[in-house]
Amino acid sequence: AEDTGLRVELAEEDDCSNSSLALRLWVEDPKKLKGKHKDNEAIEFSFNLETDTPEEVAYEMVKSGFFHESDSKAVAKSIRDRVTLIKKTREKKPPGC
Amino acid sequence: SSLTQVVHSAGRRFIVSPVPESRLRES
Repeated sequence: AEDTGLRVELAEEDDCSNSSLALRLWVEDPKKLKGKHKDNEAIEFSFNLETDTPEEVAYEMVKSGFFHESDSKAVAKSIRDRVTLIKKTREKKPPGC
Repeated sequence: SSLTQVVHSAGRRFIVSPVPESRLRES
């Protein structure tokens, strides 16, 4: 996937027991972002695989002042890429991991 | 810890903390 300059990873081990994940996002390459953002700060948040969308979380991060509006697409894409990977990993593992 | 800040937006909680030094070196 194209590099957005942002890194999203699991903040806690995925126990596959429910649809809620703890994710952590931070800026890995500030040069790739257009607007102002907080460097060296990780943002931890919960993401529900069934009810949340990356765009909605990105919008709330912009509203909270973590990122500029011009970077919301990159934030949403980074979250989407990670969530897609987690879903694929879950599909490969036995039910309940 | 004093370095962690909690922000609420539209019912979602964001916990802001410094990126671990080890992760910064990776990038």
